[in-house]
Amino acid sequence: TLLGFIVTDLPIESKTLQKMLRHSTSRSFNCISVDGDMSTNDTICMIANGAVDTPEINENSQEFKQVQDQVTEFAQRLAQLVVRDGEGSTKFVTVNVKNSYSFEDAKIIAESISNSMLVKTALYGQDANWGRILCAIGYAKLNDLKSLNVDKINVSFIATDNSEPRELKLIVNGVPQLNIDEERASEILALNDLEVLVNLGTGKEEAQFWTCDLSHEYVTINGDYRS
Amino acid sequence: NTTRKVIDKYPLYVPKSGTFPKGFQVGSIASGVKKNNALDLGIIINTNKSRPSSAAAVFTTNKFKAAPVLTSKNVLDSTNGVAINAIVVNSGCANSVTGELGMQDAKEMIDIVNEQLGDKTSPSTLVMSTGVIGQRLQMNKISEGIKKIFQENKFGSDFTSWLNISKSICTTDTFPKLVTSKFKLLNGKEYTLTGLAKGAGMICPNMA
Repeated sequence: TLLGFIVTDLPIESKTLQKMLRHSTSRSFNCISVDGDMSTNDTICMIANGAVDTPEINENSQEFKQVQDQVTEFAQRLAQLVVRDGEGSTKFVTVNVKNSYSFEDAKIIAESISNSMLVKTALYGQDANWGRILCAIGYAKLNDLKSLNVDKINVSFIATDNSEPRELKLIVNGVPQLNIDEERASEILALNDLEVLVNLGTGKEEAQFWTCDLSHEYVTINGDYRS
Repeated sequence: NTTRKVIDKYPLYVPKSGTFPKGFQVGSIASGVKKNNALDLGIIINTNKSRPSSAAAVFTTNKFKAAPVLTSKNVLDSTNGVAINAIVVNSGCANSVTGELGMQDAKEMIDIVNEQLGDKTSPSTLVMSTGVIGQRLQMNKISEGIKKIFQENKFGSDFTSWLNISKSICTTDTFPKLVTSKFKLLNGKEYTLTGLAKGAGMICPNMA
């Protein structure tokens, strides 16, 4: 279960606060996956008590967009900590879907990759199994088929430690790279933080999801949670 | 593949200090629901009286919504999110799929907090629970725990109090999640955001 609350001493109108929280949640807590399961209790609350002496913020305020962006960035930091915990996880993985025809489909594809048990076990095993990533993209329940063109898709691993080459291309314009530098792949996959980049090449929208690997420890923790 | 070394994440992700927003106090206690005398009950209260607070929430879209989810949603609907002054959270038992009795238990939790705050006429508290599904809350321990937090004034606004409340909402978490940051508005006024979260498994939320 995900529970959380965010509190601030800013004065924010309650309707505006609800809008702000919805906006930030759709870009943070609703973009994480540890195991693909949704709880009966998931809740995020936010309280703004107005202890700071400044005019109340509403949707027409000059500060509205600034505060909304700051709350979103803050919520992402908090949401990412949940993934970093991830019941036995050893890796924190950012799935970045770029150049999509629609934002919704970019998010659906990112979620599909993030929830794939086989992608997650491959990441744990440090196996550059691009086939599983492609498979998860292919079965994603897209809203619009224009979002995915099999001849335009690019999939890469991105190194997160500034080492070069930063990008390891796995699929280029729909063609699997059969001569992958396995040594470089091993180096990138050995990092605790990973990035999977999917360039759909069908538009300009993008979405991010944060996930983790699936380890033996997950089964140990969850095998007897109730008893 | 061999099992990889288990990483000790606590020192990596748990802060050692922090500054927190004005006008909030937090308290926590080991009520006895969790084993090993672990913290399992927390309350956050708004102490600022300069103007009414605002509250908002997003909830699970799972069709089987737990009693605290339905109860908190009712509170927000009936108040339009105005003058919410407390959140009470317990861990160890989710109070989920517990029917009418679960609803009564969730309401009792907020009633006790409202009473302690002196807000007897209007609902001003939200409630959250996490833990095992399908078991009733041990209300004797929870009620006593809530009263004890108030009567023994276990509230504080220092770093340890905030860290403890973030521990009190954990279940299988390997570390408490506490983030706090200061920001500046265009008019130069500083404000603070502090966030707590729990979650390690059963995580793929889609809240609305």
